[in-house]
Amino acid sequence: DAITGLERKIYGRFLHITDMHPDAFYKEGSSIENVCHEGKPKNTKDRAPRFGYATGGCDSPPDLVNYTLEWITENLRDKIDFVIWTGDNVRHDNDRRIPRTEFQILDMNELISGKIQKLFSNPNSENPRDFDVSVVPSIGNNDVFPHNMFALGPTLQTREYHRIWNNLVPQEQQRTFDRSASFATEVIPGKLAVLSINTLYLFKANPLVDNCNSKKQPGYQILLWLGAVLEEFRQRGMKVWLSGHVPPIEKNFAEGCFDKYTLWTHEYRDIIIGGLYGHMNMDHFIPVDGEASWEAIKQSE
Amino acid sequence: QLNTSENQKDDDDDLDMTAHAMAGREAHLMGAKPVGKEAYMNRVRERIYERVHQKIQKAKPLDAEGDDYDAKRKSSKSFDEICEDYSIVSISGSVIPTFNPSLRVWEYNITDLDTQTPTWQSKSWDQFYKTLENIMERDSSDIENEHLDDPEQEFETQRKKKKKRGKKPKEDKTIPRKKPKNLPLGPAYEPQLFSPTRFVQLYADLKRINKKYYSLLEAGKTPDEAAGQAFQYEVEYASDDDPYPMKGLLVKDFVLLASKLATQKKSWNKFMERAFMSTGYTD
Repeated sequence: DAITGLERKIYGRFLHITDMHPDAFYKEGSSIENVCHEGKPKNTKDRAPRFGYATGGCDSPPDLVNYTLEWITENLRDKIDFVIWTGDNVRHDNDRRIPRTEFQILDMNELISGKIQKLFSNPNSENPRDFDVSVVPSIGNNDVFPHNMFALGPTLQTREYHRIWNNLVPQEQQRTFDRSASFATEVIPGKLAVLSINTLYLFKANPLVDNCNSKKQPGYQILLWLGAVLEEFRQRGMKVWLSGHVPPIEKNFAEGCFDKYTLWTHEYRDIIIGGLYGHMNMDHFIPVDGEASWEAIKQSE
Repeated sequence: QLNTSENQKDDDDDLDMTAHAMAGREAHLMGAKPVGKEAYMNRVRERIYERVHQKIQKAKPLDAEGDDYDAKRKSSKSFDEICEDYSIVSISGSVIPTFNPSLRVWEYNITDLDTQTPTWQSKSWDQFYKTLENIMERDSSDIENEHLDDPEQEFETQRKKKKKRGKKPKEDKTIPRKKPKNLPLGPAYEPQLFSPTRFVQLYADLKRINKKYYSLLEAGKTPDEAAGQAFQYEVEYASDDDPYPMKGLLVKDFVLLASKLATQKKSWNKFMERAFMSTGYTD
């Protein structure tokens, strides 16, 4: 353990959790048609149950999130080495009667971050950075305000996330985090790391992102960061998992960003183990073709 | 002038209204019931898995030197070389009940963990990140100097660039150099320390949980007692389960699965059921 210097048992297991979307306005017994916020249900099928209703279009009741975390405490916490947590920790902006505010978004993120940190921290230590299980969070498109929009740092929002994840972002990365909202954690010191990549800088739906070709683009900057960090891990003989909220597939990434990102994953295949993402709520995988991306880049040039 | 200004205002208002409508629609879609997810998955099958299948069908057979090998028709790459072209983007199910809430536990190889000593660098992380910060800072200063937002300056920059034509263009630092040939393939491609070996997909069957919870309440349990007894995640499936058990989770295992999903209806149906966390969702 890099913090305590003590030996830690490694289990060969880790958890990926994503898109919790807790909704403080969720009301048990309200109408599912009214996004589980209010109204008398039309019938029993329209009644919002305590733990949420699958495919109904409502966000998570706080009970679903709390009981999920409790279940993790009892069943997984002491059997895993680290947690990859890929964002979207607030409700959707799906009710015009109660539009989300920046404060609500940050407050909910702070609340959830506090719960997660408490769950995985070392209860016998006074050091807030001492975790039994390392946690690597990343920012989701619903964790920012306005929805999807996130500017290259330093901004008030990157500073806020640095404050909220203060114990989770390694201290020496404070300044680069303020700029990129991305960081790397050595989950097994000197051997294995997880990169938290702020994929919003590559995301097509972020109005501040056009492409990854101009230096003034956030995507250009995040790729600079990614390249430098990957090379450093290669030099150190370490392996890495990539993680982020928006999956790097053509449908999601801005022009040029998809191909450039794919190239990095392809050319660092000596150290990258894989990439874990959320956002789409569906369990599936996409094989991305590095050689096809080289072709696309050559053609665009 | 007045008319033009009025027209301009109308145009702006129209634009504002359209923008609001679009934002509203998007917000509604983002938080609404799942729509078109089956169609999306079918597109993944047709456009991605099918392409992977086609590519590996053309792989150079192991006995490629033999007379039967039609060099024109087949790719010059072997199956392993084709797998090397790919990396895998794993997209996970969520806790939010778009479908049933889910979590994934990954398992990985730690067999040689104790025998491998970390390679400590002489340069500290502190030093590395300071250097990186400087590089990014310098790049940002370049942007300020470029004055890209000023059309006149932009024109001037372009004119100067044209003058310099013929000079080798600056290296784009956001495009990587090719992997040095002497570096071996990593844990995603060959079994070794940290190679992913298996995953277990957990899910909370909300229909069953809520049903149990309300029947426990009716039976006289307190809400806390009922919730404690009713709420649980269970194993939905593991990566080595039928009908498409994966031997491991290397890139080649995913490539083979993609090919199988492109061609085998039974496996594809199960894959779809799992993609929607066993909710039985269809478009």
